[in-house]
Amino acid sequence: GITEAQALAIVNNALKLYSQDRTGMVDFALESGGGSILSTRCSETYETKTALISVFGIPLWYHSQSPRIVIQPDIYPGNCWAFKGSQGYLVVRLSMMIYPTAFTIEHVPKTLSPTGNITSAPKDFSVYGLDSEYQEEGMLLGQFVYDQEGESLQLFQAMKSPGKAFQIVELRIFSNWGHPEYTCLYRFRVHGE
Amino acid sequence: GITEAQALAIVNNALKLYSQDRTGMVDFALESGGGSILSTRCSETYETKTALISVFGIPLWYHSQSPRIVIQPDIYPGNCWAFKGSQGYLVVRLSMMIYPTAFTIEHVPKTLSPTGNITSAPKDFSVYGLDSEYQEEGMLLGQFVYDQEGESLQLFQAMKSPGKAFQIVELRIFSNWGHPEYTCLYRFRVHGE
Amino acid sequence: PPPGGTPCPPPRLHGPLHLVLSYVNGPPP
Repeated sequence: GITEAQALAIVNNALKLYSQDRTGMVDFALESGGGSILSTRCSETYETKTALISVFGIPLWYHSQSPRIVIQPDIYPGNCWAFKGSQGYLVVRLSMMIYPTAFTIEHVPKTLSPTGNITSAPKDFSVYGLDSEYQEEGMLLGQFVYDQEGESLQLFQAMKSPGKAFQIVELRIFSNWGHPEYTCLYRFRVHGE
Repeated sequence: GITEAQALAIVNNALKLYSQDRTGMVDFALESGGGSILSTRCSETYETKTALISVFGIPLWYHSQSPRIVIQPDIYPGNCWAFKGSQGYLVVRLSMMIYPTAFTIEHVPKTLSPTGNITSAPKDFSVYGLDSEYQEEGMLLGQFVYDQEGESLQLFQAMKSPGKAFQIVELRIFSNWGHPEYTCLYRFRVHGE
Repeated sequence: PPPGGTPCPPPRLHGPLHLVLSYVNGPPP
């Protein structure tokens, strides 16, 4: 058995970690911290033309989430970047040059998905370190699988240290969990030294 | 030792408090609740001309955080108001006239800072109650030090009750934790009756 | 790599109207 004081300490430490972006680790991809989206290579935003913005009854444009949302912390349902199909690319410039050590992919929790499933979640993906934005094949930092039955936030350790620092990384998604039309990316984080 | 039910109660109470803006106390400075920034007196926003906003490749403007962000709850890295140097002023109109009893200063947690330090955090500061926006020397409500080794959120009790109510307060920062160029304010809260 | 090793050409210029943010002079404060 534990004492009340011990229980309080456990709870407070857990909340403290939770309040630190849930991981207590720097996210060098975070936009407000200095990260930015450079390119989506050949992937295309999936346009649904469903969210119509109008003023005084006059339709203005259809709103869709841009790739920037992948490096922003809001993961409420719908606040994801959707690309056509299940193969997508995202080239991210980090806030500084680092030795990447881990990556986080987050998807909306299944319990909050209006459809009851997360078939649009990414499945197989890789992360590469690039020397420049236009480099076609960077250094593979790791190949991973986001598990739709796992936690909403999943952390992936990079392969053995590449021994090289990068300020640009490329996220390549190869497959999703079954959605026939698009894949949604809620948030991608890059951790390192 | 405590029972499972007692542990659950501890956890639920901690989560409840956390969900109540982490303090369970009214913040009369909060912008959405009616607070507003009146002035920064002679302090200047530190303009880095680094966050360039463009559309279709056409540069539009440089984005920088305004002082309003100090009375908004988002404290992700970078979501702070930066002023030149280490001496800054912020005149805030509260949502209502109150007897101020305490103040909260929050800074990004050190664990999330890409630089690994929080030298841009405020250090010595004072809070004054003003009768009007243009009053130069208000009533000193307290002199405090934000501790860079302490918690990310720090609560400071006002000196003995000033016996007077205020709707305008002035936050004066005198020093920071070492950053040579600017000081960042993430969030300032005013509590009272 | 994508099946068949198809190369990924640079993105087309047209697309949805999105504001782009890029950091051109160091990290933000």
